[in-house]
Amino acid sequence: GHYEPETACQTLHLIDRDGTAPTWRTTLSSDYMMQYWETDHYGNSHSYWASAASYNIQVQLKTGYRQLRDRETEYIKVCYDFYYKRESYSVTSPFTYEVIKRALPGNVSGFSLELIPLGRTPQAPEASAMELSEFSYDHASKQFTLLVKSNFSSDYYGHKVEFSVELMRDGLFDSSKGKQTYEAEINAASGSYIMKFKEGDLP
Amino acid sequence: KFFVKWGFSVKGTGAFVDKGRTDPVTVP
Repeated sequence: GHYEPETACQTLHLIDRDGTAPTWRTTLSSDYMMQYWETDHYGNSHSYWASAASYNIQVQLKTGYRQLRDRETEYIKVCYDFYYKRESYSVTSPFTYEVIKRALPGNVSGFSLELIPLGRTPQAPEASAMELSEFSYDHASKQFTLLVKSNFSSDYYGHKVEFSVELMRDGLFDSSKGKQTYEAEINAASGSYIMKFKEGDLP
Repeated sequence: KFFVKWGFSVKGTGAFVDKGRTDPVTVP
């Protein structure tokens, strides 16, 4: 025999924007199909498939507080492989979630998923999110200063920005004097980032 | 004269924004 379907899936399409923590329940079902053989009164045998047993897996889904914006949607696909007795899921969302999977209490077959929003998944930033404010050289300290001003939306708070800076000697043929990356945390909508270095500091 | 070529990325996005080169400064 075989399971039909062997893997059952359902996709929840979430579009609510109220920011509450709703709970969904769904059932994934499969029949165990067996092949039966019969011999008619002429002695000819033939077979047919019929369900020998039905199985149901309960799935509960709970999401923590998050707020979808206009035209944002989430898709959460939950599956159960009845042959290997394995559950799986995938989340398509503007948010990054920590997902906690638990067995259901009692003798109920199934599982629950708790989706804890960790924050919005950062999107590729606009080029205008960082603008050069000043590039200067201080004769006394022999230091170069690169001053950059940022303009990020709150989606980026807590994320890290990485600057790539390459010092170049200006000439007929520009030559690199070294390249360095600088890392900083984005924790405000607008901010200043100052990178100071000397010639020879950059590897 | 020296200038810098610079750019930035936000970790986790995989996208690098090339901001080009600054105006040069004179180093005595």
